Amino acid sequence: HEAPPTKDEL
Amino acid sequence: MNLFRLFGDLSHLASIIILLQKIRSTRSCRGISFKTQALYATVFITRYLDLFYDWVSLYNFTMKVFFIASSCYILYLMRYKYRPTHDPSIDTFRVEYLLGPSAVLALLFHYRFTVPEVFWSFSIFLEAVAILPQLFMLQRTGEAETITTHYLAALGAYRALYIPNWIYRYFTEDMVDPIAVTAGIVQTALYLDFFYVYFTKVLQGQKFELPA
Repeated sequence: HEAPPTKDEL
Repeated sequence: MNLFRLFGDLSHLASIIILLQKIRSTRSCRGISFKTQALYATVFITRYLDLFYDWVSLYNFTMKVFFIASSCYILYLMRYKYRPTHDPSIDTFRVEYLLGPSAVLALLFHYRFTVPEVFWSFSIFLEAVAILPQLFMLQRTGEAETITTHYLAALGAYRALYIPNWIYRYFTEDMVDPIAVTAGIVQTALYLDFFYVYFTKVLQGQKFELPA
């Protein structure tokens, strides 16, 4: 798996 | 942050304020699905576990705290303060059918096999379908108070606005979050029927009534 996207969304 | 995202979040905030206003002004939670509200509280708590170890921004932190706190407060209002105004006999959607598949999907699709990441995926899948008990209740009763339809419209607008936000981010930041995007499109699609009646009836000044 790739790195998870940055969790900046709510 | 782009305008779609900002207006989406503001619409989400507005939906919660409208819901609180509905409960306060009618002194009743009639027409509101307790199950949907409990699912939203579950969504926020399982998604925002990173509140304790990951700092994104003051905006992000404040919104997360607000969503967790307001969803718990709404549950308190429904369960205790206005309990007699909630009729469980029309809030009959089986939430197991939403929780189970969301858990299975989270175990199958996640970015890392860690507790917070699997919970995060779970919350994304659960949020996509958390509105179903509410829509099911609306379908059963066939009508809704106008303020309740404004709540649903603001909630639907929040989801709809996240879609252009993702398209924008794809082109400007090369950012793609396939789990959030897939679940988000499903979630928005669930509102289409509702939006149709909202635009053709409520915004024309008529009562929200479904054809018999």
